Amino acid sequence: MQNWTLVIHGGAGAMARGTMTPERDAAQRAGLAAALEAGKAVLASGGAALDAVEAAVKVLEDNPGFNAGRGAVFTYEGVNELDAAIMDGRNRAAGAVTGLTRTRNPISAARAVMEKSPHVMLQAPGADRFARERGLDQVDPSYFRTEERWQQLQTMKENTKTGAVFDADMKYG
Amino acid sequence: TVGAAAKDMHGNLAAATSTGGLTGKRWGRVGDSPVIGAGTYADNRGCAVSATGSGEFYIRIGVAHEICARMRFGKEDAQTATDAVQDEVKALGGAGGVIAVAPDGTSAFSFNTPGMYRGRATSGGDFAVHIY
Repeated sequence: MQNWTLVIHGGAGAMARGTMTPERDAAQRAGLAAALEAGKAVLASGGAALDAVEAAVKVLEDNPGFNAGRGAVFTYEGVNELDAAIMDGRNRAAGAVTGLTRTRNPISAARAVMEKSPHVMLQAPGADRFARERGLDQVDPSYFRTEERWQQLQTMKENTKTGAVFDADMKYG
Repeated sequence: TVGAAAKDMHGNLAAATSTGGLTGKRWGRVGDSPVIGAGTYADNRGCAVSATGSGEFYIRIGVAHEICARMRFGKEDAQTATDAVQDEVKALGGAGGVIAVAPDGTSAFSFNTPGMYRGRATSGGDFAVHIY
């Protein structure tokens, strides 16, 4: 008997439902539905939960409408630094990466750390090198950039100058 | 941040989270998403969780592991456990949301932030996406 469940999230974007254009709302819903379909296809065919969550997250990483992979936000220095983690409930095996700038699908890098290394977390250039050595798709850092996210950084920097900072004490690390 | 939590036909759980972090982050700041037990956790004995929101609060509380421990030891269902830990995040001044799947296949969304994008699909025929 089939008995599987998949839940996904696309983050807590600044845009609540009421502030989005109908086109943006439709695009986000389509993106979420595509991710659900990808995970559902794995589970409905008897596949593993681990494969399903990776498949769903990869779809959202490739979708520039979400803050992961392509379309991720920018650091203060104007770089896309990507983080990801994955965990297998069967044996509590886990893998995480932080500060990636060249690996197209960070969630697959996290999985490679879990399955192809004795570690749990790798970070920054070393994590990209590890992913590259494991044959994961590499891209130019500009692949992750979208104009919308770039402008959000510029707006935030402008706000810090004028004092209209949306987070007065800049608790970003 | 994006994430997924699943239970498969074999009864196994898994969770995954991926993010670009916060706009304008500095000094190599890392939030909760890649911190096992904070933004991501899965344990067949407890649940599978992925979180999104003010990472610093989620790390300090250990949100994902806290939810699993409440379900494993406190025998709470997914909605009760996620709501309780989200309330703690909120009480400390944090904002965000979590998704969770329990070993019995039930699932939960809990969040206190606008724009929460989420979706659910089940073998029972559920298939829906929502935007808060």
